Amino acid sequence: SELQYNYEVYHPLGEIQRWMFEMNRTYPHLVDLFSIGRSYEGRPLYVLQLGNRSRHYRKAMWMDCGVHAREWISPAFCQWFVREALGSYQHDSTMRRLMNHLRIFVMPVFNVDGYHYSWKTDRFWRKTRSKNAKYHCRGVDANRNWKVKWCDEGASRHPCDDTYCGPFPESEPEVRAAARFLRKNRKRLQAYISIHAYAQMLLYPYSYKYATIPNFNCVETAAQNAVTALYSAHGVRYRYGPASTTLYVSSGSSIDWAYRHGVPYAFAFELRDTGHYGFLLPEALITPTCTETMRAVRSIALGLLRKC
Amino acid sequence: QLYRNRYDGDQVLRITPRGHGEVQFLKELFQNMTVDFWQPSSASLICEDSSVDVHVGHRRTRTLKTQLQQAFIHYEVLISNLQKEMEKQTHSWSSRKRR
Repeated sequence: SELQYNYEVYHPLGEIQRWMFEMNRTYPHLVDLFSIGRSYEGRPLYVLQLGNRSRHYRKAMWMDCGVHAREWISPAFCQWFVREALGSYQHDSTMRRLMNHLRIFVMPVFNVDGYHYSWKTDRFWRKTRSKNAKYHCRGVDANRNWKVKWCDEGASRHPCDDTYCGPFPESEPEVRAAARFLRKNRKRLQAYISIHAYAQMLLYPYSYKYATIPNFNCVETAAQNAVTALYSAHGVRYRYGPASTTLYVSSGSSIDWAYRHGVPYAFAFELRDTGHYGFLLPEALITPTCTETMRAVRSIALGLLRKC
Repeated sequence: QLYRNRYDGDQVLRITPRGHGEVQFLKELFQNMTVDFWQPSSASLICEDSSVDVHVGHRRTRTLKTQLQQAFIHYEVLISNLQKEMEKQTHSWSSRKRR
């Protein structure tokens, strides 16, 4: 049952999907589980909707994990976030206020096919598992396939590259399904968060160009508050800023797509560490990484309830 | 064996290019040598004074290190044997199964 689920270890896809059903069964008033489509290999793309179902909501937040298969700490954080949000609803007034006024859509594993493949075959697989008829290489970088400055600088047109943008925008069923759902809900969406690893950064638009977003002051303040909250947990410093200058220029990314579609706060987290273990972040570091990131995401979510 | 022991002897190097010349050298080097980019996510994104973490197969570690030394490009070994690092981490899995 949910009580026995171990949040301090990595889980294969099947266990995570069973966990989603268990959360849906355990918290019927706070959780709604649904699928937004199917992956290339036909697996359901599950989303957990968190929030007090008896209350009307005007604002929503989206958080996806597992866009890049090998970044195992990412789905681990989404599970941790859901457990914390639901488990603390009764005794934490702040979390209760969040869940009463905000709908939080959580997609624990975006790239289900790639994540499964990283467990079964290649621990360092990054992309989706789609097959390109003309080439022997598989997969598209799900964070280069969004319809925003698609396949421009910072993405590759070569199917064997790790940053392959795909044969056309939203060619990947996973990206198409998420884009369709986000477009449908964009009037209520105030924040889009995508969880990646590693580099210890909090990034916001633009990724595809060196320019400043119109609501820079509000977003910069939210990012600064978030990394301060994160730091307060274990003294770990995260850099923050526009993705193009803080990390590197990349096109077709989800945060640029969400921002262009009117989501005022679009963030990408690059969780621990800075390379010592890289994608092999030990399970012993899941707890500190998730507790500090929990504080940062809470800070962003709470900021949505205030006017900037 | 985990992943059929395919990562035995593989290493992760951290290379820090100083200056445009070293960036160009690395981009050309990785045109002809297959490595797995951990960060940044591809050779086209390599830039000055930013860490380049690459996973290189055991057959190529010596060649890569020699080329970097000859070009006087600084590098360090982040993970000396990828397979051992994974076995270390999945050690807890096996004990968990027993539980």
